[in-house]
Amino acid sequence: KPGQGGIMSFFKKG
Amino acid sequence: LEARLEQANLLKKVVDAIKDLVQDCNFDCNDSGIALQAMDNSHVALVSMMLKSESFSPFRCDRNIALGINLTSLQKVLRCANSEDILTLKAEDAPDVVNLVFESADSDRLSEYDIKLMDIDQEHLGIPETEYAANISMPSAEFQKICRDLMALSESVAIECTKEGVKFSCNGDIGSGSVTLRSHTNVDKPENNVEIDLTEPVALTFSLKYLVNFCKASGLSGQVKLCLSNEVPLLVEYGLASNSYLRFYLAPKIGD
Repeated sequence: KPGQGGIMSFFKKG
Repeated sequence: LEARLEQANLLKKVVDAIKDLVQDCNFDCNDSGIALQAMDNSHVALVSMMLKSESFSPFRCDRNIALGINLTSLQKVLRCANSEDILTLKAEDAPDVVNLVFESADSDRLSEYDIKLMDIDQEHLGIPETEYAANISMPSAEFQKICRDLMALSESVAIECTKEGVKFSCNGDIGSGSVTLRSHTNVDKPENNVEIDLTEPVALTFSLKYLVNFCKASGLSGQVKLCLSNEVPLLVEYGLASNSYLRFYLAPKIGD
């Protein structure tokens, strides 16, 4: 089954 | 801040659409308008709203302020407005409250509410400008139906966009299903158009639970825009008048 990644690995803080 | 919105209903619909995803958030006010950015609790989805100053008349914001508001509280107050009411939002410098005034269109009734503000320490994420491989515009009601229908079978949906069209498919315990849309122009009812602008084929998998949640915004716009590139979050955009928007970003599922 595919896993769910988080959005913060794509959009950086700042 | 003093911002008058011709349709209190617009803000009510925005809050109704996002309040199951995000609970407390900052409304960042500056001279370009009122913006909101918040992640859901699980940090999988991101909501980004922009109500441009042109969406208000008049709009005045002398100093940048962040209004930390609990959306359940805001929803309670917005429910006090009648559907045709005009809304004026007001806040002082370093405010403790935000003031909402509802006027009926014929101006006989004026109601006024204050909502206590909260200090919200919110992480702000930088969203890179992206040239998406596929830009799809379609009726928002159609997208909502597809997401709800497929959720009956599975918790995730594969979205594949090729020259042939865009295919939404799922696989679950009881079986599988798919819906394919091709470009389609309806001269009489342009809100029924399906437009697919593709530079490169895309295939990604997303959680339907979030997509169904995003679709609560369907009442804001007859059309929804889906923007996809391989290995980046999906953008689901509901355009509002005066270039204002409500956008949702959803991280793809990985390692299928």
